Parts: sequence; C-alpha cells; structure tokens
Amino acid sequence: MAATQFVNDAIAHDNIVIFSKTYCSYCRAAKECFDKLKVSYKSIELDNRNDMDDVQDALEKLTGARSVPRVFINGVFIGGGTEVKNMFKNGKLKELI
Amino acid sequence: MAATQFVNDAIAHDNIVIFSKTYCSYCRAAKECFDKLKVSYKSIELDNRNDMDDVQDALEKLTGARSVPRVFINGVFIGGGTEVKNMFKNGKLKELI
Ligand SMILES: N[C@@H](CCC(=O)N[C@@H](CS)C(=O)NCC(=O)O)C(=O)O
Ligand SMILES: N[C@@H](CCC(=O)N[C@@H](CS)C(=O)NCC(=O)O)C(=O)O
Ligand code: FES
Repeated sequence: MAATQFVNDAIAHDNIVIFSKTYCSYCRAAKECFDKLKVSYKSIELDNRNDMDDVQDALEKLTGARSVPRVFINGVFIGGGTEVKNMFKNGKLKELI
Repeated sequence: MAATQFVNDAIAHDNIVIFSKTYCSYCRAAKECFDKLKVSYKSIELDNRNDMDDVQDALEKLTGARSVPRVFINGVFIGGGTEVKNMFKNGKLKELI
C-alpha cells in the first residue's frame, strides 16, 4: 500500500520521526521533549494530508495502534505520547537519540 | 447565538461540565481526574455534534479559547486540561467539587 511505503520511507529518512496532528496537545508535548533535548525531528502532520486515514491504518499495522503521536527513532517504533514523556523524565530518551 | 445558549444552558444544568472531543487524550485525562475523585460529570463530545465549530466559537467568547477540554464547575470556567491536572495534583480540584 502506498501509505505503508510512505511510512517506511519516512522513518528511514530521518533519525527522529513523529507522526502527529497539528491540533493535538499530546503530540505537542512529545515534540517539546525533543526540543528540550535540543535535537531536530521530522514531524508529519497527518491532518494536513489527504491520505491521513491510510497512514493511520499503516501505522496500526506497524505499531499496533492508529493513534497519534507515533514516535520512531532510527527507524524503530518507541511509543506514543505517554512513552515519550516517561522516557524523557527517566533519561532514557536522551540515551536513544 | 444558539450555540451560546446551548453552552449557558449546559453549564447551568450540571455541576461539572467538560466540553470535550472523543478522540482527545487531554480530555480523557481531565475526565480521569474527576473519576478518581469519584464524582460524576457531564461530558459534551463536540466532535459528535454538527454545531461543533459554533460551540467552540461560543466557548472562545466565554473562556478566551476554543480548545478542548474546557471545564466548568458550578457554572464557572476553571480551565483546560493543564489546569485540571494541576488542580487535581495540588488538591484544589477536590475542594471545588
Ligand atoms: N496512549 C497513547 C494515546 C494516544 C491517543 O489516544 N491519541 C489520540 C489523540 S490524543 C488519537 O490518536 N485519537 C484518534 C485519532 O486522532 O485518530 C499515547 O500515549 O500516545
Ligand atoms: N492548554 C490547553 C491546551 C488545549 C488544546 O490545545 N487542545 C487541543 C486538543 S488537545 C485543541 O483544542 N485543539 C483545537 C481543536 O481541537 O479544535 C489545555 O490545557 O486545555
Ligand atoms: S487531540 Fe487532545 S491530546 Fe491529542
């Protein structure tokens, strides 16, 4: 599926990829964790795409859920907003980036 | 405006009113604060309404922002998700309900 290709290409192309929606506070909080660590990331705003539902379906196949945020580091799925926040607090996120 | 009337009626009708969207984790977290305090509340899911935008406009006039969640206790606006979480943690929410 085109959306699966899109997701696979995206997570191969940038070290840190956040699948996000522009209006979502959980997504903003995840981004702020990386901002505080002073690292750059690719934020893919799904509500700005017309294949949003297909991309969320592809994310569900890859990660088990179609929710946002879905965060990948070096092509590996690390979790959603809750995981990123916890990892930021316990120092694990800093190790991963 | 009809939406302003709807909001005013809603916050007069129930002690605790949460203007929410079904998919929003910030809204879910606000509801969970009240669940933990074992109090009931009225949750108005704006994404299930066809006047969603009008209601958000009305909330902006009343509260200064059109975001969700918007939480009212006894007809008084107390804040969004961040405020409710902070008030829950510092005990202020328990006092208000
Ligand atoms: N436990 C998940 C919760 C994710 C979640 O429920 N995200 C919401 C937005 S806050 C969502 O994706 N809702 C469905 C949708 O927008 O399609 C996490 O920590 O990331
Ligand atoms: N600081 C606010 C943030 C609220 C916020 O940004 N809410 C988002 C959803 S998480 C929103 O309403 N976005 C615009 C929309 O859905 O219309 C709070 O604590 O409640
Ligand atoms: S839409 Fe509100 S936290 Fe994601």
